[in-house]
Amino acid sequence: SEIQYDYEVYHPLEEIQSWMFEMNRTHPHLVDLFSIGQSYEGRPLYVLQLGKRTRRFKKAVWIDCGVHAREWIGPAFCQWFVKEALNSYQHDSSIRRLMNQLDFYIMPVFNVDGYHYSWKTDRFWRKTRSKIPKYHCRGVDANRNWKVKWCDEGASLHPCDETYCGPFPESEPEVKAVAKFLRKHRKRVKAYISIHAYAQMLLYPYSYKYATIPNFNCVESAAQNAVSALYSAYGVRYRYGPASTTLYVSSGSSIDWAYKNGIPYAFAFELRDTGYFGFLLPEELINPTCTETMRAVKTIASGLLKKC
Amino acid sequence: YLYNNRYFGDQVFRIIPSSDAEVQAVKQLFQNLTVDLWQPNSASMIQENSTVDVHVGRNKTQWLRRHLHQAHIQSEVLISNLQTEIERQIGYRSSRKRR
Repeated sequence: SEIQYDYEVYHPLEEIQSWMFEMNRTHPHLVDLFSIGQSYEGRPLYVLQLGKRTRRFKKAVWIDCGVHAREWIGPAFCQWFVKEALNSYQHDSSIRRLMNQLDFYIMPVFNVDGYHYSWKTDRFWRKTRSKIPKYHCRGVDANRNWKVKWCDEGASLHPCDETYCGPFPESEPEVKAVAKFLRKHRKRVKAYISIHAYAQMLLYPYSYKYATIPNFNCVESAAQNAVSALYSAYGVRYRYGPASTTLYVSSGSSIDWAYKNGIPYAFAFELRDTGYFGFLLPEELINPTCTETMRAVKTIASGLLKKC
Repeated sequence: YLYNNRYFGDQVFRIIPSSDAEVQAVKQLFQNLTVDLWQPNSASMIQENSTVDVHVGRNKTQWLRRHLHQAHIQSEVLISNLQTEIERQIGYRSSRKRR
């Protein structure tokens, strides 16, 4: 049961999926598990909806992890977020307020095929696992496959490249399913958060161009508050700003798509570290990394309940 | 061994090209070598004075070290044996915890 589940070790896909069923079973009043489709290799794309059930309108936050297979700290954080939200609901007034006034859609593993492959065969796999006609290479970068400035600067047309944008926008069933869900719920979803690694950054649109978003002041202050909250845990510093200038230009990214589709707060987190371990962040660092990130995400969510 | 020990002897280099000429030289090296870029995600995004982390197979670590040295490009080895780090990340602790 939940007591035995260890949130301070990395889990393969099957264990994460069983854990999601367990969360659904043991917290029926706060959790609802559903699937938004199937991956290229036919695996279900599970999402957990967290929040107190109510008939009235509730804003919502979407959080996905594991877009890039090898970034294992992502799925570890999504599980950590669910555990914290459920365990603290009774005794933490701030979490209770968030869960009563917002819905959270959590997708612990976005790229299920790639994540599975990174456990079984290639630890540093990044892309999806779709086959590309006439090419022996496989997979599309799920963060270059969204229908926004698709395959422009910062993405590759070549199927063997790690930033391959895919044969066409939303060619990947995983991207298509999430886009469809977010379009359907766009009136309620006010924040889109995608968890990646590594670089210790908090990024927001635009990725595809050097320009300022219309609600820059609100998003910039939300990011500033979030990295301050993160810093307050263990003194870890995150850089923050538009993805194009803070990291590099890239096109077809999920945060640009979310923003273009009316989600005012779209963020990508690049979690620990800055390269000492890189993708091989030891399990001893799951706790502090997820604890500090939890503070940042709670700050972003709380900001939705205030006027900017 | 996890992954059939395929990462034994592989290394992760950190390279910081300090000029445009060095950026071009690094991009050229990576064209002659199948590498797994950790940061940034593609060679086209390599920039002056920005960090390049690259995973190199064991058969090519000497080749890359020699060519970086010849081109006077600053680099260091972040991970000297990738298999060890992989085993350390999930192999040892979590299997013991699961037991």
